Amino acid sequence: MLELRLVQGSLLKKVLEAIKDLVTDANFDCSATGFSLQAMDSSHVALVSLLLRSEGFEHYRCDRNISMGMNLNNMAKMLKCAGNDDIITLKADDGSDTVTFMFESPTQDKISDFEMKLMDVDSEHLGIPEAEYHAIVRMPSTEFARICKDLSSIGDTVVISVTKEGVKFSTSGDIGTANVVCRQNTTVDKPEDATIVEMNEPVSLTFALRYFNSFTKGTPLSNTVTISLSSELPVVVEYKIAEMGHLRFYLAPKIEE
Amino acid sequence: EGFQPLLKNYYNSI
Repeated sequence: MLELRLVQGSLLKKVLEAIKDLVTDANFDCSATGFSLQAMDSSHVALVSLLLRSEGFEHYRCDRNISMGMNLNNMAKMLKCAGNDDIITLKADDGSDTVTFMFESPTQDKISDFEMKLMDVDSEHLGIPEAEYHAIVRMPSTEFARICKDLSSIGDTVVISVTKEGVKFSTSGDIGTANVVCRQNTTVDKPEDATIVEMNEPVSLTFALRYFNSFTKGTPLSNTVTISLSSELPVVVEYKIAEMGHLRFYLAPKIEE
Repeated sequence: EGFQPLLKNYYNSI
């Protein structure tokens, strides 16, 4: 028996909107730790990792570890039927091939339930060890999304370079080149507006912008985004989900052929 | 534009 009650149901709606274009089908894993997902895009180039910790749910019952295969587009269709202020409860019986989403309006005057068929999803799980990164950049998530969108109108790839001066995003294409430099800026009124650059050593890596633009669909989840870079590792683009966990995207840097 | 490696080139399957 599985029963997860999420008072801030909009979080789950935002998570689905953030990942449904990158991943088609995925297994949601439920354990005592929480509700999680790890899935790669169809080309196995980008990976999404979601964790919603059990403590973040108002009610969390998961009698045994369970993996539920879902089509994310279909799940997003169902969650779109929930209001932004609704409480969302996920329910599944042991051995059932369906999951039920229950939506309660804040005043309890409207209660809906939607039952969705589960599916067998054959997925490859990767072990991602904790790593020390050469540089970690924290910046407003809307600023990062703006930069990725702007640069993708000029070129297909972005070079992210971190030095002690700050972080530089560069691209080039048929019509010209573009460079955006964000300097460390901690003298802001609100902490979420700060740009913080932690650098152990300078790093410069090239990434496909179309994946970055996909990752920025996570922007509504958090005011800030953290970009962790190392020369021998995939970049990690992380959106913290307040008091619950995180949505992380991984992408290997492009390399010379 | 460079070669795009697969993630399993970096992480092991579990």
